Amino acid sequence: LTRVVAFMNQKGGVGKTTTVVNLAAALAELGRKVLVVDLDPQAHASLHLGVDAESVGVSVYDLLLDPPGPDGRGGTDPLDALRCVRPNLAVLPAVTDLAAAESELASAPDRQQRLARVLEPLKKVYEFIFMDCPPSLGLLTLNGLAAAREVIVPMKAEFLALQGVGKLFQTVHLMGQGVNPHLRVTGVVMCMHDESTRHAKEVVADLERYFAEARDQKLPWSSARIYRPAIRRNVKLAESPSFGQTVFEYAADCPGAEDYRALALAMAKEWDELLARLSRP
Amino acid sequence: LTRVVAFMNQKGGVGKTTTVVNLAAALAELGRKVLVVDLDPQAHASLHLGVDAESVGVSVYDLLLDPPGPDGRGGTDPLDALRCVRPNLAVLPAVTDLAAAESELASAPDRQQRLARVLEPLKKVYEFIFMDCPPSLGLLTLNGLAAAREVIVPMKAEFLALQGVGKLFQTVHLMGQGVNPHLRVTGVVMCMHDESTRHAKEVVADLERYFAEARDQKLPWSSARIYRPAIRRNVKLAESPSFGQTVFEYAADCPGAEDYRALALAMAKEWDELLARLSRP
Ligand SMILES: Nc1ncnc2c1ncn2[C@@H]1O[C@H](COP(=O)(O)OP(=O)(O)OP(=O)(O)O)[C@@H](O)[C@H]1O
Ligand SMILES: Nc1ncnc2c1ncn2[C@@H]1O[C@H](COP(=O)(O)OP(=O)(O)OP(=O)(O)O)[C@@H](O)[C@H]1O
Ligand SMILES: [Mg+2]
Ligand SMILES: [Mg+2]
Repeated sequence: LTRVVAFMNQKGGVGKTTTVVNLAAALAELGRKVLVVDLDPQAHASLHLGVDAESVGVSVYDLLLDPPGPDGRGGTDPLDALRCVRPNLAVLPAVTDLAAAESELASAPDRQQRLARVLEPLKKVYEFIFMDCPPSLGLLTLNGLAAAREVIVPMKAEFLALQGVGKLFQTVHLMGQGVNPHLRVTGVVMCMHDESTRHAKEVVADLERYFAEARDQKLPWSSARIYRPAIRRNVKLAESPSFGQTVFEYAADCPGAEDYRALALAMAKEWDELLARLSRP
Repeated sequence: LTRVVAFMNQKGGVGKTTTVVNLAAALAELGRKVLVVDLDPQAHASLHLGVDAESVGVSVYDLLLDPPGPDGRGGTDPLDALRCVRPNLAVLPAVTDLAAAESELASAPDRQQRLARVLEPLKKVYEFIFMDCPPSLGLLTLNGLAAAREVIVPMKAEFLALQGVGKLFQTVHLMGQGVNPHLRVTGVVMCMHDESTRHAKEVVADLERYFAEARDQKLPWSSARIYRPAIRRNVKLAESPSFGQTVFEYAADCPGAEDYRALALAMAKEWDELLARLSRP
């Protein structure tokens, strides 16, 4: 069983890429096999992990334009795009050409399901598949949502950040009613968090209330929660991508590394408990 | 003479709206007449200034879809959309419908020049016209660039933020070679700035070098510079929009208010000196 998670938020600069890369790296260090799928034409996740843009041969772009057929046969082999970047950690890299995919696929009848077909053969190899979505609700993000089982929303504890959440969940809801009925929002990761401010506490309280009110309704975020710990603001997290390093390689004991390690442990534990419950007779 | 400035950056959450709103408010407090044009379907600038979305009658959306003709006549009257929100400060509000404008105007031959025609009659009323662009290089931002004389780029001093700058300037360059030959990038405003970190200093140094190398070329950013002061990170700036207030109303003496006031003084002085040079015989 594979935990396939789309990390999405249409707002820019909220911590999607930083979370995908460092959470994946932390899980890999725990011995879990993790695949990062870079769905953003900015290719920041690929850059962050040290993938040289010039060196990318087959990319996510090629896979989306020529995926395996519905029967799993044919198309470009996803294994050709796979880049093993760390022990237990691989990436399907993005390239700037990916920006063209949205218009090139605009009239294909199966345009939302392409990534799901690309990932199918990879599920038996990886325990966690994390998709880094671009800051939009366009076709690339929709492919992420159609291929995912879960959605995690990185966000900042700020008033203006709350304004976009409704629209985000509406998109997830539509996807759940259509192409992907199993889709759930498992939770929110608070990024660049400053717990000491009253503002941050109020925004977090607003989110808790929003989720509490959804508890007894049949909504995709009815069992969503705020992941802990929040990820504190820490300049080391902004510096490490410039060296193509994860925060654990760059500054193993800084607060950013501490927080992502703790978050990874919480996520791994949550997943193991779910698997244990599923395998009970 | 009117200073028409597009505040643009395709990256999200970098401080565009916070800068437009507080810089405009600071200039208004100095007695200058300022118009804020909200070009973002998120309508955060409108929200920030206390414009209730339900109360918006005529918006930027209506004006773009039915602008004055090339001769200045006809169309929806921009004065009908004008909302005076503070002494010396008005806004042309956005609404979520604005998101549809990009596709609705996609095949109109004059689709990039509509905002320029909307703003023409308003230039005799306002000394500063600030356009808050959405986080994209799409048609709304292009309308902002076609209507502007200057571009100011709010950005964060982070490695990943530098990655988008090249593409941004390329877009300005294309606009300058085509629809708007007078367009110049006057500068960059560093937002959410933490001067104490070496990382921020390195990113600022990179930008200074980039501009220095452009000095003796005929590029739209050849006389661009980094505005000072940088705007420090200050939670008051994130709190004030939730009350529909500018930072000066919310926390008049906080560091955020101090910085935007100083930036407004610097911009006003720069503009007055330019006007003085122009009027010299
Ligand atoms: N906890 C943190 N502390 C300090 N800086 C951070 C933190 N998390 C992210 N950053 C920095 O903030 C910026 C935005 O983060 P990131 O790129 O992860 O966001 P994103 O949501 O993926 O952005 P985009 O929408 O452009 O894809 C980056 O420069 C990143 O290095
Ligand atoms: N100097 C600052 N200190 C603290 N918070 C800030 C500062 N500047 C902006 N913010 C907050 O950061 C978030 C992003 O800022 P803002 O909305 O101005 O960016 P933007 O570039 O307009 O975003 P978008 O791309 O979504 O339009 C907001 O929640 C805002 O309140
Ligand atoms: Mg990203
Ligand atoms: Mg904005």
